[in-house]
Amino acid sequence: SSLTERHKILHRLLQDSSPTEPS
Amino acid sequence: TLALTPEQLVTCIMEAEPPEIYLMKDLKKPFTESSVMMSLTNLADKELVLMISWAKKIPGFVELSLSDQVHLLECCWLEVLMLGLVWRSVDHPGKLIFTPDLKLNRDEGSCVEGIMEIFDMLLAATARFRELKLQREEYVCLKALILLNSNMCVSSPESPEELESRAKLLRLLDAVTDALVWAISRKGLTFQQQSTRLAHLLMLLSHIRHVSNKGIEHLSNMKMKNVVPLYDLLLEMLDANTTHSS
Repeated sequence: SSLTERHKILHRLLQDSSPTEPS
Repeated sequence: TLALTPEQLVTCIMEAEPPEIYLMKDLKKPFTESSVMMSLTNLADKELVLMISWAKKIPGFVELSLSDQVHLLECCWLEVLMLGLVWRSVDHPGKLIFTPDLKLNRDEGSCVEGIMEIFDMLLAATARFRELKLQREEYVCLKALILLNSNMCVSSPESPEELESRAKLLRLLDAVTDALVWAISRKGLTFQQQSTRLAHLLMLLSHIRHVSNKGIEHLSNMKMKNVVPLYDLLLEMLDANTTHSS
């Protein structure tokens, strides 16, 4: 699988421009 | 980043520090392997989300390529968690302060197979930082250095984009090293004593890397034995580590 597929959550949190907060 | 003085950079890194976190669920006695591991992994999962937010606030980090950002965090996440734990525990000899509502002594880890060895290494590192009277400014710089140095010997850049990102990373690493040197210089030590302190602090990072590797191995075992269900982000970070090492 591609890097992006393997690291969905980490990618999403890194690319998210809003401040990340615990779910 | 290059426009910031070491003092300004330390201020930025201090401001990036994540907020204090609480577990909010009482770990009831008697502790079991499953209940302790459940608390620790639940906490790690919450802290990982805050860690990503922390990394993004370190000046220059988001200017690195996305692939570098991912690799750096994947390589260092448990080291960063462990250095944070050591820092919280530094004024509490014999105890590991995971959160204000989860404080464990070494014996309380005895119900989890293989974890006492890791607790002992963490307590030893904490005792050493206590001896050295680690300052908050030094601690935040060390944590940023762990992040930026984490994949230095893992990946070798090839494409122009990767080379550019690597050059930025090296400049950032130099800037944070200068920030640490500045933090040490505030203590009124002689030049010789400052160099010795820098060496002592940096040498402790190899100990943290070692404990982290032990921790990854331990968590993989716990996962294989189905002791505890792992949450999505923690699972992703653990898998990245075990994939790298294999």
